[in-house]
Amino acid sequence: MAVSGFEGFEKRLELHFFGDDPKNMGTLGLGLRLLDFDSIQEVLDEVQCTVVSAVANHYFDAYVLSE
Amino acid sequence: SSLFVYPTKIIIKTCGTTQLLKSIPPLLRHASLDLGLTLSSCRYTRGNFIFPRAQPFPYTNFQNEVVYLEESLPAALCYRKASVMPSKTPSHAWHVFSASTQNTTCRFGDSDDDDLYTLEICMTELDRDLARNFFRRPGDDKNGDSAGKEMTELTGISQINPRALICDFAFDPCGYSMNGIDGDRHSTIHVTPEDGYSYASFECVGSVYDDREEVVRMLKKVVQVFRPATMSVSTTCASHEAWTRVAGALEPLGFKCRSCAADEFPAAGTVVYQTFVDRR
Repeated sequence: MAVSGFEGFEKRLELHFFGDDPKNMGTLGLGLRLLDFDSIQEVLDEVQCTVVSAVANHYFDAYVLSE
Repeated sequence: SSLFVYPTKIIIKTCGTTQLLKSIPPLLRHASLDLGLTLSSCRYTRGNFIFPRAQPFPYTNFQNEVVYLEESLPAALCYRKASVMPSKTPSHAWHVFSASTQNTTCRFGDSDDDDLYTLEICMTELDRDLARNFFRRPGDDKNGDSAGKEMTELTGISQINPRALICDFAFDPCGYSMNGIDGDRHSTIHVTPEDGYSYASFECVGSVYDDREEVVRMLKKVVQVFRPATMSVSTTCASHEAWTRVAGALEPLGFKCRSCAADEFPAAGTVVYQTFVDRR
């Protein structure tokens, strides 16, 4: 097995969703941003990542992850 | 690695040997059960791994990844396409899988977004002196956040998009990740600075209506921060206009375009994959 270093090249996944009913987007149109942190952490556990830093604005939430 | 959560879109971009595709089942479940939201399209992209044999299944080869994706996605996403976009160098290829409920190349079925494009840049063989900026200083009594902030300023990354609010982190003993937020547009940088397999990525969202000079200025700054020997640039856009800006920006910086491949994908639009080498 070749000596391995840390793999820099990323895998990137982009998923788009829609709601049949505008209600699904929540009162402020937050949609997926309404997912609670436990749900996000459950997803990241599957990926084998954890959140080390986070920031948000009116439009979206951004998390820096550590493998 | 990074995660972006928009109201109707989620982007996860992870390095190392992470099991990214295992995120799909819990994401679909929570979106549906918690929020009543349904998946309309999916796009998976990656370059060539430097250490492919270190990857776990299914990332051992793209066919396995495609089978895994096909089995994870609902049948409603019936328009699907997988392609490995070539370049002139065997070590560089761009792997794309896209699936949608609509057989359209306008971005994610939303023609309002047709002017937007996503730029995914992968840089290898970073300039050694510049890569050294992404090592923690022993005994710097900083944490990941404060060391990350220091790297962001020291390297000039804060100047790539001066408007962006930056969330950054420096790993120990080396490595760096940042997310930028500028209105409804994200950007992100991940750096693996170790000599022999140094790598940096830059991703951002732009619009074909943006000032042309803005793209040139931004790419020039990215090149100044990392000075890579090789760069690959993937542009995903409904219109055919975005990718020409990239070549126009990089060639005056001393980079020669070695290859250019284009292909159409459901919901993603046109993906143009270009590779560049430093002429020096």
